Amino acid sequence: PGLLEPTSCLIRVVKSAPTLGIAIEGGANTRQPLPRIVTIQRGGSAHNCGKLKVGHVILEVNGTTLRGKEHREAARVIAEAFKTKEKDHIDFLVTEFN
Amino acid sequence: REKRLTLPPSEITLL
Repeated sequence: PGLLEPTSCLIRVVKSAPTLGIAIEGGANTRQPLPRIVTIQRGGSAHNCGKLKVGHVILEVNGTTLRGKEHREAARVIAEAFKTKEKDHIDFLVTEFN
Repeated sequence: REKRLTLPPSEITLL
């Protein structure tokens, strides 16, 4: 489904630091239906990657859609993706437009 | 659109 978003882009964040280092707001049943990045912490993996930006809306995490997921569930999906030892990276499908 | 306005703001989570 994400591939049909004309303005979406896939960003790979390598787990290069002990934290991911992003803050997100939004989720299903809120004013911001998909999680949006509101902060990127210096020194975190996301900051080191250099491609994730404040304002990016996260559509998918490692191919899992966040559409329809409430805030805590979306946050859990991202946290699990960072925690798992199976991959040394997380693939975020993001868009700059709401 | 009116429905949107009634939706609550989201909490923020640091990950």
